[in-house]
Amino acid sequence: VPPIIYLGLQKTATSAFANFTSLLGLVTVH
Amino acid sequence: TAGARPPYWRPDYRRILQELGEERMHSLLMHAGLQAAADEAWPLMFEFIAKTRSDARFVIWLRDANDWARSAWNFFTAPNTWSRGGAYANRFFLLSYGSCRIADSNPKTLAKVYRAHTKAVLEYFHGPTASAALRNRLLVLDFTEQLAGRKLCQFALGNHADCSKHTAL
Repeated sequence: VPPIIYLGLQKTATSAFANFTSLLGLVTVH
Repeated sequence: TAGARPPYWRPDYRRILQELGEERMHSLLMHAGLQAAADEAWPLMFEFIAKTRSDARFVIWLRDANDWARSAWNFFTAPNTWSRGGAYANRFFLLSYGSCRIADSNPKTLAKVYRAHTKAVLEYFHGPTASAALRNRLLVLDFTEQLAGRKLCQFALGNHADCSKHTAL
């Protein structure tokens, strides 16, 4: 899977992004 | 000598990459099996990541800068165990926002940095000099919209059948 990177600064839904991509089965670094 | 400064107020992208180590970050991006990433310092290395991994794609949610600044300020100055009433200090805070402690900054400055960062991202991926290929690598997504989860799923996995079961984020 090509990596997908979230570019929002802190407090811009970084946790929501990480939780969702993990839910999709992606190895997510947070 | 480092960190966000007037008149541009951008996080110090060059310095952040330099301190993390370009060679080390290159190796990590190429060989660590990274599939998804969020939070510092990933957003601050977008140009390096885009050049190093031509297959990498990016997502950003454009919040109102003042709302974000208030949220960040409240969180990092709150009397919780993590931010310890604003005592928590971080090198990335200095390189991103200009102060080691968010409490030493102020919401107006934070909002300037937020605007500068989103502007830098949009200019790089969607600016007049960006190629069509580069344009397609950034998804601007409103995380509060009804089908945000489905859109993010489709962007991450392609038109995967499982994406239809997702709606909101």
